[in-house]
Amino acid sequence: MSKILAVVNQKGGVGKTTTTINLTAALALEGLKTLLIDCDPQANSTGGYGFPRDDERKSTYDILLGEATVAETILSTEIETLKLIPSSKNLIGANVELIQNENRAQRLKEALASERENYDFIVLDCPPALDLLTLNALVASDTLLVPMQAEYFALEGISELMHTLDRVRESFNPKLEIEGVLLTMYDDRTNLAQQVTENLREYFKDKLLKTAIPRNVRLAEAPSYGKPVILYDPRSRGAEAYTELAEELLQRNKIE
Amino acid sequence: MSKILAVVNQKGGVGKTTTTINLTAALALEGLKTLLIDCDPQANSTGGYGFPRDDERKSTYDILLGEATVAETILSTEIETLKLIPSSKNLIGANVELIQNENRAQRLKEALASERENYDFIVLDCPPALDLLTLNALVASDTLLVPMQAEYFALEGISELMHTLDRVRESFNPKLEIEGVLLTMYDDRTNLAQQVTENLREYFKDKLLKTAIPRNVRLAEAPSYGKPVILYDPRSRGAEAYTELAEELLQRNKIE
Ligand SMILES: Nc1ncnc2c1ncn2[C@@H]1O[C@H](COP(=O)(O)OP(=O)(O)OP(=O)(O)O)[C@@H](O)[C@H]1O
Ligand SMILES: Nc1ncnc2c1ncn2[C@@H]1O[C@H](COP(=O)(O)OP(=O)(O)OP(=O)(O)O)[C@@H](O)[C@H]1O
Ligand SMILES: [Mg+2]
Ligand SMILES: [Mg+2]
Repeated sequence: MSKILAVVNQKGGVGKTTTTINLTAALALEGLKTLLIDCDPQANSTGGYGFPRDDERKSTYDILLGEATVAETILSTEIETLKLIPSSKNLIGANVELIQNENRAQRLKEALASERENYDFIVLDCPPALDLLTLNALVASDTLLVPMQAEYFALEGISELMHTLDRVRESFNPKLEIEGVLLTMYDDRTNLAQQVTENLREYFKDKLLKTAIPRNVRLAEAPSYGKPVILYDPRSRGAEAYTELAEELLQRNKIE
Repeated sequence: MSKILAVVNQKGGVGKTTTTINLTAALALEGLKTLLIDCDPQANSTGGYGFPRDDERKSTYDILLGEATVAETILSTEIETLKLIPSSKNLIGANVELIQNENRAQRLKEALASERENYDFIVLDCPPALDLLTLNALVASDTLLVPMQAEYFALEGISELMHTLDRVRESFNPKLEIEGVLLTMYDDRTNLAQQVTENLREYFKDKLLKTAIPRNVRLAEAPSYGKPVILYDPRSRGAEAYTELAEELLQRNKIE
């Protein structure tokens, strides 16, 4: 059993990277073999696990361009069962360099085909855009996790995201499903959050995950130490929330 | 005197749109003739001023593709001295459609050349990417305003942004300067914010603006009413902070 999960939302700053880093850590610490692939040229998932910026190191860019295999790019982390494929700023160029390529949307899917059985979970961190990088992640994935802030601009972006999913299902990946919508930086005391959450519940129904991630400064501090929050401050509300998220996803997938 | 100002940061969710909406309102209410141009396919600045999504309406997309003039796309707002050029989701396509075009980076600059004298300030809201849309905005602008959260991932993105500025100055726009770096969603009580702010002050020196925008839920609520915060809740801390920002920018530009 191996699951590929893309963490996607074209709205910026909703917690895609924070979710990718902390969900992969929680899954790996439960003993699951986990691979994080950083598909964002900002390389924040790479930096958040303590890997310095290095544009000479083989990265997701080289995989998409066919100049390296998955095995050649994999890095070990301080968690035994967690591996990571770094991103680099070269990835910005991939959007243009792959334009002429017939199967430009399926590069990542093809590269992962032989590797996926080595992992229980492969998690893809995406950039804040519905571009060729996010498209590659969606085509390669079984499901997608959509972090969302309970704020107005988040609602504006939903229809565009759903429209993109439909196009990906029609042309490339008919089985692509929503794993769940995750409320992030959630403060249930404000009217705004309550109203938006109500709208999200009506729209997504049981796809709106029970776990909501509260705003917790320890989540924002952890990346400056190059660690997921569960290793930086295991008793923090952020660490508890992402552990709860991992458990909810495992239950939904009937694992353990 | 006419100033074109791009609001830019490839890091997502830092307050680019919130700054564009509320700065343009504050400038216009001071009596300055102001034009907001939404260069982000998410069209949040457009929605934040109450304009519904409408992909048939002429937009920034049509200007970049040469299918409409600035005059044909301008919309009036409830503020007499504020006009707006809407975005649309078609703008996602511009990145690819303009690839073959020789002067693809200068489309916006050329379109604005004849219009700029009609305005005191033209403010451009950019997407969370260093793509062709942001490039068009940088090439067309005199200066750029960089909203930034005092958090770790914000620091990671600075070198890439500065690198892009150097390239734009070399090839297209030698006079492009930083207008200022604006701290947003700022909470000076956390250690993280204090440390990051210290780093930003060392790096940007007097370009770090004195005004910092506090986290204020009224700023997040206002767009759902289609109004800038200064019209939604004029006595809020958010409204005060953006008025203060407008005044600081006017002082720095020796206006009024
Ligand atoms: N639950 C949380 N509590 C406090 N801070 C958070 C939380 N989640 C994310 N953050 C902080 O908010 C900012 C945005 O989060 P993050 O960078 O993970 O979002 P993103 O969607 O990956 O952004 P981008 O669109 O740029 O890729 C970061 O500085 C992060 O540390
Ligand atoms: N000072 C503030 N206080 C409270 N909420 C804020 C503040 N500034 C912005 N927000 C909220 O934070 C979220 C992100 O802000 P915004 O959308 O303006 O950022 P952005 O940089 O334009 O994002 P993107 O990268 O997606 O274009 C929005 O929901 C907005 O309403
Ligand atoms: Mg990210
Ligand atoms: Mg925006």
